[in-house]
Amino acid sequence: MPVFHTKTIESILEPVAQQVSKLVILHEEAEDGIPMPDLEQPVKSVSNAVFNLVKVGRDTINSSDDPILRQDMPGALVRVERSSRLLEEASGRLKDDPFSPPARKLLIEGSGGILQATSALLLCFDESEVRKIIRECHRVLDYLAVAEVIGTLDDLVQFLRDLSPCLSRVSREVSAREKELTHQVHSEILIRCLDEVKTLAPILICSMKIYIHILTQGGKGAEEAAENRNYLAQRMTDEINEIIRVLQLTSYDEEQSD
Amino acid sequence: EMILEAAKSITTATSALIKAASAAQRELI
Repeated sequence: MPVFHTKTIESILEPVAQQVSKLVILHEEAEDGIPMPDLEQPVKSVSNAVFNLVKVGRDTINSSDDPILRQDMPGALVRVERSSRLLEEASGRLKDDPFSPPARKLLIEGSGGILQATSALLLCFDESEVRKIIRECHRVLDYLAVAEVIGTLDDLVQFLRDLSPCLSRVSREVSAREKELTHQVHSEILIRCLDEVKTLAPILICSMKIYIHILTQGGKGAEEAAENRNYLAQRMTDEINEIIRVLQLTSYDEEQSD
Repeated sequence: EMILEAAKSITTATSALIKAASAAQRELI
């Protein structure tokens, strides 16, 4: 049974994955002892659903500004369509000969193909959603990189105005993502990193304020204050980088690395 | 997202198809 790395993908694919496995086993055991029922209507329902998915998929491709999604999704759509045609062919052949073993094989191949192609499509879409979160994370990293050049209170106010909404979006999106993951360890790492970022953010701002205050008071101790600020900015950077790394992991990666 | 709904419709329809195809075989076993 395949492992699905988000709850949404799991809820969509797992029921049909179980059915496909059962179908293969049933046909291996039953071989061609009894005739197959007329499958024209259920196959027609699949074809209609595939037609709709292809339409929605093309709209998604056309409206997306993600070049990887635009490159990968058409292939998955073609595979879904191809599998649907296998089912239509199986249904047609079974109408002529309800005992036909090649038609039964086509049925299994088409069902499995639908599962795999839909899985590829959902993965492609999911990876694109993850890239959106990662883009937000990179914005935060860009702001953290300029923390050390903030030398006045006005600059600090502007820095906060820029960083805060970005950090809020990262927090909201990573938190939602963490709840979506089926992989417990990945989920826990995201929670831990996000908590760290939330704890460190006000301390970093405070350290920047202290640094600016020291500068305006003559500069004694400025070097230590700058070191402290840089240390905090680096720790936040490390946590955000770890979030980016884990967001890109799937359960499959973990199994491969094991 | 519409794409998730559309994918859900496919897997639901495919499940129904497999159930229909498996029913007769299940009786045999």
